[in-house]
Amino acid sequence: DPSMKAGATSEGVLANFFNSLLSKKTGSP
Amino acid sequence: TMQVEMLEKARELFRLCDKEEKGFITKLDMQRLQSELPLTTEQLEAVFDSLEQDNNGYLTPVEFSMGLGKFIGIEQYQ
Repeated sequence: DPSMKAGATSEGVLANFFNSLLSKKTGSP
Repeated sequence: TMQVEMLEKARELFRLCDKEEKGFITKLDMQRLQSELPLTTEQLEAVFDSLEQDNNGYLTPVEFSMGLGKFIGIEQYQ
């Protein structure tokens, strides 16, 4: 079921997204 | 104060995505982040779709901060 697969991966992608943004923010002066 | 801090953070992160300060984020804005973030265009589209609540094509600061809140909730849960 592709929709189930998408649901399972979206949390990880979301975490990756927010973590990247957060590190970008802290990395800038 | 936790919530205030979270909203502040959400606003700052929102601004990183909304470069033109339109007040909302489009899918195109999201796709542009591909050059700055270690995510693929497809992943950024998936993020947009999962954050967007009403499917109008715009991601508002409210929707964005709700997504961040959910994410922080997940983080704390783990």
